[in-house]
Amino acid sequence: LDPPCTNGTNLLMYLNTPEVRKAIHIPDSVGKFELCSDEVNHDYKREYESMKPQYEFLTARVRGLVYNGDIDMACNFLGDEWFVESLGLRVVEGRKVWTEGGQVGGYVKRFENLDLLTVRGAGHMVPEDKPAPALKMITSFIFKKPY
Amino acid sequence: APDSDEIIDLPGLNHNISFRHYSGYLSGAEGKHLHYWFVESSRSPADDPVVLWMNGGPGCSSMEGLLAELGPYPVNPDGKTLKENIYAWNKMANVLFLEAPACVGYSYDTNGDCATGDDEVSFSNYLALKDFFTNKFPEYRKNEFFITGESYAGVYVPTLTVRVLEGQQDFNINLQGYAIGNGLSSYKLNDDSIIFFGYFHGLFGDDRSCLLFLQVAVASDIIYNQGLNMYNLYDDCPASPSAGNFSRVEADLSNIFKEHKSHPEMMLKARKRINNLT
Repeated sequence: LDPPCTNGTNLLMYLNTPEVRKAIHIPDSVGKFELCSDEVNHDYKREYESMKPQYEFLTARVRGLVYNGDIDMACNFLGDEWFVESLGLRVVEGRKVWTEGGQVGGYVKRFENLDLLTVRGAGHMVPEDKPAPALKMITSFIFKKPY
Repeated sequence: APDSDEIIDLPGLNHNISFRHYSGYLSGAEGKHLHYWFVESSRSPADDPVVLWMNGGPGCSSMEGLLAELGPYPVNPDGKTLKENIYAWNKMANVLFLEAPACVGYSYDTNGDCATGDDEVSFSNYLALKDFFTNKFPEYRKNEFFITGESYAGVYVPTLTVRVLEGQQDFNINLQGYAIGNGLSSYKLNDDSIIFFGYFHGLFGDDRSCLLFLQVAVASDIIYNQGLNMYNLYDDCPASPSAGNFSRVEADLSNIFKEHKSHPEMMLKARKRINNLT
């Protein structure tokens, strides 16, 4: 009864192949692989309504990147933009275009210890939808290079 | 690195790879055994950073990250062979994919106890990290370390990062930062903003008040239940042959409008719909 637009059949087939299970050292006692667990999701205790306290703690200590594929509707870019803006961090660099391969990769705004970035034309799974821009983005963040 | 965890011969891998890879289990909280898959950097593993990647749900496997998103060998549609990803993140980093919490993917609980929550998950993931850097791959403990993820990892990543920072005196990891893609940062802001997102993408108009209960239900129905690809508005919506009892869409839908009266109905509609594409 899976709703449309997602198809993980290839992953299920691959990971449930006995030869693959053996190659990646999965014990026989462990059940078959499923992409998402209904049991875990159903019984899961969501203890936080917002991550604001965590970000307030983190942005004083380590660098962060919040990025969004801009055509995702599960966790849309506007919500995360509102969230980051609500932290009230000092702006280090105003919103501007970033590029990859001579094309607009998206937009980036940099706050103190937190970069907010969109990936143009990517959905929820950014590295899958826009692999080249995604790699450039994460490389730039990790190695402190310009986006 | 643990020899017993090294992947020697991966089925379906028909091209040469220039890195080593490992798969096995990390110990989380008592009885929690978290499956990991670690791909070393194809550049300079000793010098490159270590990046932890987690997918969300809650309840979805990080094998999607490895085998469909940013890993070096995504699975082909045939479900048997692997292809090369020239944009894999292990071009510049050692990437650790962690299946969490227990009961997700190949992770398991010794007693079959799958019930958990945000705090327990971040604690268990923290213990798994300690196991990784202490027992499995101590040679990487000096490397720069980043915590990353997607979707409900918008909760997993910050809560784990806080734990790592708070535990630095007890167990020092060379943590440098964190990155979150399309993360769930705030239920309220995510719900409020999708109405504007839908409006600005022309999915519905402003002829009625969006503040009314029914109109929010109508808007959410248009966004999530009428055959649009919720993960990528402009992408195709491929038919999905039954891929399991519980889908990624259901997991992600469980995060949206969860306090709204129409939430159970929205979930029910999603479950009932079978290849009813538009």
